[in-house]
Amino acid sequence: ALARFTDTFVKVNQNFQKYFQYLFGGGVAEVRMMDDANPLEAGIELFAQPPGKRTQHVLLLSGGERALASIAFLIALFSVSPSPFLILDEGDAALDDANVERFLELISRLRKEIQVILITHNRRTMENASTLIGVTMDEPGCSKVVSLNPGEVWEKMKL
Amino acid sequence: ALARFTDTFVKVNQNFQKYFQYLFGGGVAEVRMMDDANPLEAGIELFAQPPGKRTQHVLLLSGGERALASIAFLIALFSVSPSPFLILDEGDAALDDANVERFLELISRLRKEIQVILITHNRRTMENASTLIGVTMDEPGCSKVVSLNPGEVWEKMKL
Amino acid sequence: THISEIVVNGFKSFAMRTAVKLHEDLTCVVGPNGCGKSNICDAIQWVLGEQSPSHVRSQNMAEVIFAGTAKRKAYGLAEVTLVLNAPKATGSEKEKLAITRRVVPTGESTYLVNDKTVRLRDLLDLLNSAGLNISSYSIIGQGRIESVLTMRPAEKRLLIEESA
Amino acid sequence: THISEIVVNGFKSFAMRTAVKLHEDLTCVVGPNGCGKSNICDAIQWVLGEQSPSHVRSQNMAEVIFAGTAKRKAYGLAEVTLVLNAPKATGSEKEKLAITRRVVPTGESTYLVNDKTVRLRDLLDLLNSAGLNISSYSIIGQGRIESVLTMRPAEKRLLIEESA
Ligand SMILES: Nc1ncnc2c1ncn2[C@@H]1O[C@H](COP(=O)(O)OP(=O)(O)OP(=O)(O)O)[C@@H](O)[C@H]1O
Ligand SMILES: Nc1ncnc2c1ncn2[C@@H]1O[C@H](COP(=O)(O)OP(=O)(O)OP(=O)(O)O)[C@@H](O)[C@H]1O
Ligand SMILES: [Mg+2]
Ligand SMILES: [Mg+2]
Repeated sequence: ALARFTDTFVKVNQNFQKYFQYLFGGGVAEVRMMDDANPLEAGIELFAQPPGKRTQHVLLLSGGERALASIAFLIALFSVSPSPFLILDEGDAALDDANVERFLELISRLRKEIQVILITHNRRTMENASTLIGVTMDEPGCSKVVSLNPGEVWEKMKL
Repeated sequence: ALARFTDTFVKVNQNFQKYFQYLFGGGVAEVRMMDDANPLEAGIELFAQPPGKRTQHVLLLSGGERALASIAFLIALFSVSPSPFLILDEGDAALDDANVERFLELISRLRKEIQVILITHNRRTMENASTLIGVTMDEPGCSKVVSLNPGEVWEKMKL
Repeated sequence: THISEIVVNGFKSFAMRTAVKLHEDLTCVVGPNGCGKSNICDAIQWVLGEQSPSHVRSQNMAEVIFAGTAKRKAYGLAEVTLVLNAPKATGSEKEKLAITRRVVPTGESTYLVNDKTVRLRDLLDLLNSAGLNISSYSIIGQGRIESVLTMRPAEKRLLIEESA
Repeated sequence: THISEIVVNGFKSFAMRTAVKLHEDLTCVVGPNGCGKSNICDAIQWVLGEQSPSHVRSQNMAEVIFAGTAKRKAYGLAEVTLVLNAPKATGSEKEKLAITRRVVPTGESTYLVNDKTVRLRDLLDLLNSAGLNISSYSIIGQGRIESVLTMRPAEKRLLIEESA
């Protein structure tokens, strides 16, 4: 059991670093054991160093940096133990335009391996979809669904 | 003390209703005492009915609806006891385009009475500013500030 | 393996039977605030056997049933069906796997696989054996993107153990 | 009354003395993720006497001091000055009120009004008497827009009492 955990731990750590560098354009990310002497029980924590900044606990990052670091950690977990799909509900809300582009590059790699479903208000994200689902409430309180072409989004959806 | 509290309570309730209707284009909002028999101690809760929907506790609203309801309640508190300024850090993040417009209409009324400072990634919000402050980190880890004209935002800020 | 469609009927704001067809690589769900996008996310989490009401933004399980609007009465049943394209255990053809969950106002749920009633435990076994390892981080709700960062160290460790 | 400018020096990511001029009606602060926008918000909250480190996203008060980067060493002092245009108690002319707060690595803060050292209590009295009733909801941090909704009923009551 310990050997399996350690093996997975090392892989998640490597992938966290890989996806963090991809999203931040550099820097270092690390999964740390809180107590090296006790690998069977110890909790883990995440540390990150955006390019040119100092290393700190991920909770001290800015709002947008935290969202990106979470995405890197999530995808690292996926790469070790793939689930058939990933659903993100407005995961891109805190990101600026440049980071949305990097996020979408990562998603375009991920979608080749698993099914991805993104709920979003961001136009750039919508433009990447293979299928675009519009949800409306023509009758207040009752949801309906329409299938959309990317071009139709603005007229039909009153977004 | 009770008379003053009740008076303030009634005013906040009226204004919460007013600003909620403004932001949602209709509907009903209400501040309720949790125990009418004990007005000196009772806690309060917020209920809302977006147009055409049923009345429910504000926490059952959607993400964007909750942000709008919070803004309505905040401005209601301000209207009763004005503070010299209001600072909102990405208060518009969860809003769709139509609700951003309504939010900005409310802000354009508020700014006539108090100073408003908005941190935002939303282009429509930026376009409304009298002064636009750009924050950059040319040297990683060190923040600098530049004063911008709305037109300059996109080149200078790499947003 | 992927979700080919999800059919919701009487679940939260979906008063009318609605089928949402999904693409096997990237599907985006868009719409104004409050129109029902996150309710679709809740529906997928719920049909896969979610037992905690707070994970589907409710105070109890009966609250996922359509509760009525100014014009319509509340319903007495909510039903969600998830249609999965899973590779057959025996070979390369795809088979359709339809998972259904229903709930009544008492809060009691029933589960069905391809229209046959099963226990929750059977459903979870089936999902696991069909390689549908749906981990706790497959569905990230609105505002919860940072939840993996704010977990306590022991909980983060569980995430790694889960993926081992 | 309004804030005419805020001057930060050695506070969080502001290693260099930086003056941010604000407009009396609407100022927008923009910039890429992680560049220091929310740090400006923290600086205003802090200079007005904030005593709880978690309200300025820190574990202790010394943590607001510039902690260094790959190229620069950490500083030994953080200082923020808020320049307010307040109507004079005696009439219609405006007077400038400069509020300054400094902190050293021990976590000890000093407060100054127009360059004269004062106690925190004096500062808070002054703000109140100058009609600068800065309520708990004047500054809404990132991701905290819904905080007024998630408060317990007794806390919401306090908000109303505060504005009475
Ligand atoms: N004491 C400190 N010394 C140096 N840098 C610090 C200090 N405290 C915080 N920082 C840095 O400031 C940066 C965060 O700034 P801030 O939260 O203001 O970003 P932001 O512009 O609001 O970004 P976002 O758009 O993502 O919300 C972080 O990268 C953090 O490392
Ligand atoms: N049991 C129920 N019956 C009827 N309506 C419900 C029920 N539960 C939730 N709702 C309604 O569904 C709506 C919320 O939908 P949802 O959270 O999916 O919106 P959304 O599209 O995600 O919006 P946003 O963009 O603001 O996040 C609310 O207005 C809520 O009142
Ligand atoms: Mg939502
Ligand atoms: Mg920020």
